[in-house]
Amino acid sequence: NEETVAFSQYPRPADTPQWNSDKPKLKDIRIMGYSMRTIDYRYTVWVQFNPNNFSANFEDVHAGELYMVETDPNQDYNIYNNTLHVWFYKKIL
Amino acid sequence: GDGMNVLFIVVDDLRPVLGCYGDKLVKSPNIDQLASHSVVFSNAYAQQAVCAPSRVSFLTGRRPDSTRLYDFYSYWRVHAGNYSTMPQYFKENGYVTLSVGKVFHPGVSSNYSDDYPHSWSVPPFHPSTEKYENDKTCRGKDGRLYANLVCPVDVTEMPGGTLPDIQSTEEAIRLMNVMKTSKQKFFLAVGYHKPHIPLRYPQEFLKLYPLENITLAPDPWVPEKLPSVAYNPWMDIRQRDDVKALNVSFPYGPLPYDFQRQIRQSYYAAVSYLDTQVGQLLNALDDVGLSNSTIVVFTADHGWSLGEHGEWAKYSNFDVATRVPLMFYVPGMTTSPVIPGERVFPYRDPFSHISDFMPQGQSKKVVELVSLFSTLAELAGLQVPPVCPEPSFHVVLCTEGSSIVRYFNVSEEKDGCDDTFRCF
Repeated sequence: NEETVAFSQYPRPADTPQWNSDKPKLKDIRIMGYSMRTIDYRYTVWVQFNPNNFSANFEDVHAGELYMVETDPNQDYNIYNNTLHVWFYKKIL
Repeated sequence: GDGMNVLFIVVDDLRPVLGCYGDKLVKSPNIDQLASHSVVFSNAYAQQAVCAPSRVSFLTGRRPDSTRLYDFYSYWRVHAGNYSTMPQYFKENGYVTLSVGKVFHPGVSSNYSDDYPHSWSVPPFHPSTEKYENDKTCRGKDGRLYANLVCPVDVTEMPGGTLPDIQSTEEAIRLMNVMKTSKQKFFLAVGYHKPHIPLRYPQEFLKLYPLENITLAPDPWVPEKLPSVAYNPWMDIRQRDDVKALNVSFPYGPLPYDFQRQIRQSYYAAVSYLDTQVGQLLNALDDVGLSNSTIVVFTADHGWSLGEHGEWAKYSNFDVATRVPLMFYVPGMTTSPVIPGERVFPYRDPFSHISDFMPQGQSKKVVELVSLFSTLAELAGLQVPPVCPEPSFHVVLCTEGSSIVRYFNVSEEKDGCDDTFRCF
């Protein structure tokens, strides 16, 4: 019963909301949020993105999100920065 | 499903607010009826929660990092690679491929042609009233016309006396009759506009959702630990006349609670309006006697936030913006073949039908829209496109999403679901 995963992504022009945050033009994209979803969690990293060569730099993480479906189905409590989930990284990465 | 026709229904901005997904408030009897003969995926996700990138992704079977379309302003064949599309593949395999309404996103991202002639056998149909979509057609309390977000209308007063989705249903039914006569196998894609904003729908559908029954989202606040980069400031609805008049602060608002409930009320009403269009389309499939030889796919390009996390619209990575309905009806596979002449999809009136939804097969597997291309190829008995190499810009035909037909046998699923409400 191998676990299946869904990958989504969303671009942003800046770290804080601005008038074009919803629909940045390619040339204005500076950050890409990559999400990985399984039946148990959603894990997202917002990383630096270069629109000229379409490269994402996973060494340059601007922010992260981690939601556990069972305890937080509505994704209201981001535990990305909780030290407790270091074990979690080891498991998924 | 070898050699079967394909009816591909894609809905703009529809999150799984449907009876068959466990929503207790919505009236969606026709889509629920389709679900009762289908395998329904309860964890299906779009690759990006915005129209053009999501549609080009699932229609080419490539992820946005391969189509290199994250906005609305490039055409993948020029900008990334000359990727074959799902309809193009069916066309190359002997199908007549037809597009009605909003399948590709119009404009640059589909070469101002819905990728015709590559993808389609005949020029795609667009409803003539589509051009009025953002005009001032919403009657305000003062009797004047506005371009509002919340826009229940008297259809007889609308330009042309109709609405785009009504025209799309009429054209799709006409095409089904033509295909029936010509006895050619077809891939018919029907793209409905609602519940995309403006929430413009026949006003009678409001009766299904009295405002006193409409609640706020369960979590209508911006979460404390949400990174600011993750937040979507819902710019598009702010430009609508009724929202503009509220003078809501940027970026976090919030919208007045009463107006939040009005938006939710109209989203639900637009979903029931859409359900009647799907119901007429499927009823017509029965009428032309093709329900036993046509695969039906029902899905959406992404979801829509209805106030959760203090957000509206799509434009984020939240589940409410990326999760979509996804179901496949395959005669003889997801349901036993019906006796010729027996109706599979009799029209159900949401104003009178009492929901009696019985699940057929609910899969909880986490799946992606990028898998649609390979899945439909397998269901129709075509050779499944090969998995893409990394990178694949130079490869015309391959897919980055593997077929999910292997998950159709829900009974094998460890925690398969036979009780919709418990599952959802």
